[in-house]
Amino acid sequence: DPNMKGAAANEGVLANFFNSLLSKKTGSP
Amino acid sequence: AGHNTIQEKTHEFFQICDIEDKGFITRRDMQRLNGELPLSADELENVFDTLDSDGNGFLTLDEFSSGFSAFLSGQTAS
Repeated sequence: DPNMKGAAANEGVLANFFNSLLSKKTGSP
Repeated sequence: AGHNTIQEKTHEFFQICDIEDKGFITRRDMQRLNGELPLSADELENVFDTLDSDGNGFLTLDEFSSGFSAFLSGQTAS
């Protein structure tokens, strides 16, 4: 399934994105 | 209580991306985050494509929240 493969490949970049948002909110103002 | 917090966070993050408070996020909004987040334009494009599951070019809160849930379940699984 090419969709599943794409999702797996993008999992890292998605995690990166949300982690950045998380640290943006918890980081210095 | 935990569920509520996740919803709040989702909404908070959505609003960071939805700069003009349109109720949806476009590819262009995503590109603007380039200066705010330590991600390249390519990576942001990738994030947008991943979250825009129906591929219509508009990222709704619903799609955004599914992506965030997927991220959270990935975090807890590892």
